[in-house]
Amino acid sequence: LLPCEVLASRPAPVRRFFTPAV
Amino acid sequence: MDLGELERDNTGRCRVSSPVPSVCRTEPCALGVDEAGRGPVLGPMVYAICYCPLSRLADLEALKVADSKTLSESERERLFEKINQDGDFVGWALDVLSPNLISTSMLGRLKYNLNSLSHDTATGLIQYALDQGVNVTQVFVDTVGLPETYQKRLQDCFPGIEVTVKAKADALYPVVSAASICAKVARDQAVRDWRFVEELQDLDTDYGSGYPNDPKTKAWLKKYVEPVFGFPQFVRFSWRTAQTILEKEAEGVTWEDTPTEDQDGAGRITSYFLHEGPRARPRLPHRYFQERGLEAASTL
Amino acid sequence: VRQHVFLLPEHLKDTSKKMKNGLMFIKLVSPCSGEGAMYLFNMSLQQLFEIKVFKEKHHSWFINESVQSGGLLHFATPVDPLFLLLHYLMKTDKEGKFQPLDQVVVDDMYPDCVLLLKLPALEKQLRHVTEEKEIDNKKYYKYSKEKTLKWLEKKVNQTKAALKTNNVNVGNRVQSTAFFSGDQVASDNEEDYLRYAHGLVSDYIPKELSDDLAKY
Repeated sequence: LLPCEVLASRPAPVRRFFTPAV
Repeated sequence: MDLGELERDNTGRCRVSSPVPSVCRTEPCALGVDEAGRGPVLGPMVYAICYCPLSRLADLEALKVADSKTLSESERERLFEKINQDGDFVGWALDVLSPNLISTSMLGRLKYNLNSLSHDTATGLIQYALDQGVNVTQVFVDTVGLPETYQKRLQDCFPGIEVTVKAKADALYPVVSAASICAKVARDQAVRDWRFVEELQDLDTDYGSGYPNDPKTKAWLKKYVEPVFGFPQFVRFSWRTAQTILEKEAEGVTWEDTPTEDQDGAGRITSYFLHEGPRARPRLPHRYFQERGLEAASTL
Repeated sequence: VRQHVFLLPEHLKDTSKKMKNGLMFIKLVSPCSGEGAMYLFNMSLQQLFEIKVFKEKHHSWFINESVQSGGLLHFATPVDPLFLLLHYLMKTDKEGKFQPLDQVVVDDMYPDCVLLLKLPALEKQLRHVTEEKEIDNKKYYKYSKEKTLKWLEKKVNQTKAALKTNNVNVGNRVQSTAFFSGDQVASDNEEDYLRYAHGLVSDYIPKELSDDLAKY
């Protein structure tokens, strides 16, 4: 969940920019 | 120069320094401050200090550090090595400020502009030299913003020290020239060995000078802008050049405190007192749901 | 393609696996507003869920390799189908006569309302809110306000008990939910609970019935 609104719903290279961590 | 810490994490601030020559603890010293990479839209900015006893200023000058601007990258590195070899009377320290730190400072909710960031970094480095026991009696600084205000600010911070702020100080004072060499060498190396944390497909690093008006740099920026994530963190998002490309190429993003034009206001205050006819007020959900931000889903 | 993030009861997970369209999203009338609202119908367990959406401005989701604007979070919670049936029973009550259920639950705006008739428990529940007649093995129903109010009173009491056990803040003092004093329950008096429970149940019944219930 992002604390901001991206004004589009679309594909995004999430894995390349975010590394999930617990 | 060991920038290992920066390579491990290039999103913040990284400090590197030489050991303090023992002579600099006992004899009165001059200290020069300078920066590298203030203008580019790519890569980190570096602030460096360089100091040596007043009695050895002539030896430092003899190293021909004065014309750092005209030197090539390899010549600068050779000079830096020479400064290091003379480690028994010259010391240095530097802060590498990552593009991410610069951007987040300038774009944060609490604006922290570039001049303040520069002033605080320079002040921090001078303080660091003092904390390490260097016997600093004179400081020479190239100006950032108005020389008089910068001079007063630094003088207030270091009352016991003679502070000189002057434009083009790196050509006038050998300790500033030496600091400039340290800063440029550090920035050259940081940029050359930059590790992109983002997995960029077949990255080409031929981005030109890194200055915003360089067509090659501009083309590189256009090529690597990602509509949702913007640029790799090698780029200073807060630079006007970067922002213009983001505004054109990337998706819009709204944040909580961004004023949105279509703010549905609560209507005019008089509407609460004058009866302008029945105000069709839909039946509000019960407080239980309102307090939890829940409402019935009318569509999916 | 718009993606939705749902919080669902665990057991629904295997429903959607077992039956092709085991879970159906349908639009039915909201008994409170009379407008359309989304519901989730579980074909295998014959269960009805209302869908609430958590909405806060300026949010988005990362879902796998995509971004979804809005950041909405949907909840599906079981709802008593009798509340929806009330809407149709009260509407047809104007004619004042006994009718078969399939002539009561008719709605060209929300034709899926016929799914309500598939809910086996429903027919047993009807006696809570209707008078019943049987002619030639066929049942006829007529809305009964008295019965309904009695049934709603039970609902309110059940809700009141649940509010207490869940320490829901019901007092009408303005109080931040993050800070509450140890003796909060003692301070929320019986009347606050009753009023709050009535308000909560009223989110599922038409306005005039809510007013009658308040009086009752």
